[in-house]
Amino acid sequence: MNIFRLAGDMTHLASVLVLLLKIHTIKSCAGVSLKTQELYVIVFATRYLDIFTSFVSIYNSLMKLIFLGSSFSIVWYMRYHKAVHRTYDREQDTFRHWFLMLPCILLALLIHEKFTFFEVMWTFSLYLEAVAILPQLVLLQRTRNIDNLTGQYIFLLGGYRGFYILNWIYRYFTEPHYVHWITWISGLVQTLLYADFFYYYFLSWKNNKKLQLPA
Amino acid sequence: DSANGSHDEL
Repeated sequence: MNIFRLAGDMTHLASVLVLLLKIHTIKSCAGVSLKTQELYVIVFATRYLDIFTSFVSIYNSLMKLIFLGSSFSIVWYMRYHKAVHRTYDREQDTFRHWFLMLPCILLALLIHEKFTFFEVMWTFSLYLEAVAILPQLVLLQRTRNIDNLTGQYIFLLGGYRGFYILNWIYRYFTEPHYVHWITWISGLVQTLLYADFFYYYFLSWKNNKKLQLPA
Repeated sequence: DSANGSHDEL
């Protein structure tokens, strides 16, 4: 564990907490894409299939449980909690899951490190995570008005990806045989998807203005 | 899985 990996995990954790805070205390999920949240449930469920079979550390197992539990509870809140569900932008959040999942399934079957069930599922989760934010970015683009918590949520998620890239660079130079092209390329694609959002986030921060995306 | 370093990440 290096400082970049820890910073990445902590920003990831913070992003989830910010979203839960918004949903749990303000009872609002306005501007939050249920499609993206459901894709994250699938990402974590397929990636952490090994939670009972491979043990790395208490830290890892605990974080896996937190990410699984929080993503499930966010989707539960948005679907079944009456007050929260009322605030959901259903008409705007129209992205189709299969449009993203199908190419990821095919790609995972074609390109993987090992052709085993767990490994293909793990690889699928990497590909899907790379594009899971797209419905959220489309929703932002459509609603344009972004409240502070939603903006911070996406900013922290993007930060998590950025720190993971630094972690890979660090591990590549400090650990022998640490080469994982699939993880790196899908991670890089994922981070690049945030670039546009980051640009406008920093612009609004610099000018001390409310974040607003161009039409 | 020590043979696959990416699996110790989240």
